[in-house]
Order: sequence, then structure tokens, then C-alpha cells
Amino acid sequence: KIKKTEKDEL
Amino acid sequence: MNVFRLAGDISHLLAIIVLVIKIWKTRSCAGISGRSQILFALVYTTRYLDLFTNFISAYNSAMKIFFIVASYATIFLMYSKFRATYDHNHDTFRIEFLIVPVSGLALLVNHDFTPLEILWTFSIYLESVAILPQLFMVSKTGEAETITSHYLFALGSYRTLYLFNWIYRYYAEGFYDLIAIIAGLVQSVLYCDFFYLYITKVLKGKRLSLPA
Repeated sequence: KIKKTEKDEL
Repeated sequence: MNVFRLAGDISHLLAIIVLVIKIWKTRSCAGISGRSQILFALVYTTRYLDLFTNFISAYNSAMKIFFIVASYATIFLMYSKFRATYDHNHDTFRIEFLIVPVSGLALLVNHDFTPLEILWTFSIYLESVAILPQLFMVSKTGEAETITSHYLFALGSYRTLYLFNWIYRYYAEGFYDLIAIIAGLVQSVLYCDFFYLYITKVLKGKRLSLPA
């Protein structure tokens, strides 16, 4: 699962 | 940050700047779909709510703020300052046909059933189809100004470059996000027809016009 903190893209 | 990601971001930034400058310099928003611009403002607003909860980098925050501000500025220019030039007769795509299914899909298929995560998912799905009113408008009028086609090319290239970024990140970091990848694929496919016309016509110095 992708953690919110990993959302470094725009 | 890899070269594909950076090129994608620059392309995205250029697209937005080209659009604002086009409207400002020509004092006209003719040929631009206000409905697509409303969808993009909704995309940035729902995706970048994490500006308040999560700091990644100054670059990341600055870009997010720029995208949000520029999208609302574009809407202001279209619906207020240069309203008289807005071509609403040709901008007739029903955006609720996109917003309703995309909302349903975001509630059903997401990484986590939390408000921020659902809004992020909604924005990813909505972005993939947000250009449809604009493409519909181009097909309805059968043509686009050259500057508008540059805008569309930069905006379409951005997500296609992100696809290469995701391939790179999968191999280099083991990172992948299926929601973003599938939506990015859909988004890129929607531009294929336009890319073809752009390469075969606009890059050869001709105006973008569709065969009757």
C-alpha cells in the first residue's frame, strides 16, 4: 500500500 | 527526482504558463474550454490538500501552490476579465458525466478509505479525463490556434513523461502506484489522436485543423 508520505509527485 | 519526472514537471508548468500568457497577450480565451479549466482547478484543489498536512520539499510546495493559483487565475480570466471572448457555444461537454462516475470510482477503488486519500484518488481519476471538454471543443470547431495546440501538447506530454518516470522508479526504487499508473495511461491514450495531428501538422508549420 502506498503511504501518504510517499506521495512526493505532483 | 529523475530526468523523466523533472521533464514532466517542466512540461506541465510550461503548459499552464503558455495558457495564461496566451489569454493575457491576446486578451482572448477563444478556443479554450472553460469546463476543462474548471475540472483542472478541481483536480489541483483536491490533490494538493496535503499542502496543509505533509511537507515534502520547497520545490514540491511551490509547484503545488503555483498550479492551484494559476488554475484559478485562468478561470478568473475566462469567466470574468475576458468573458466576452469565451466561446461558450462550442464548450458544451457535460462535466457531470465525468465528475459523477469519477467520484464513484474514487470511493470504490482507492488505497485507503480516508477523506484525504479519497480526494487524492478522485483528483488522479479526474485529471485523466479533464481534457475531454477541451478535445471535444477542438473536434467541434474542427481547429485550434497554434498556441492552443502548443498548450495541449505540453499538457499531454507531461503525463506521458510521468509514465517513463514510473517505469524508472519501479526498477530503481521498487516504487509503483497502480492508481496513478492506470490513470496516467488512460490520460496519455486520450491525447494520442491529438499528438498525431500536432506532429503531422503543427510541427510542419500548419494550423491544426481536422479533416471535415
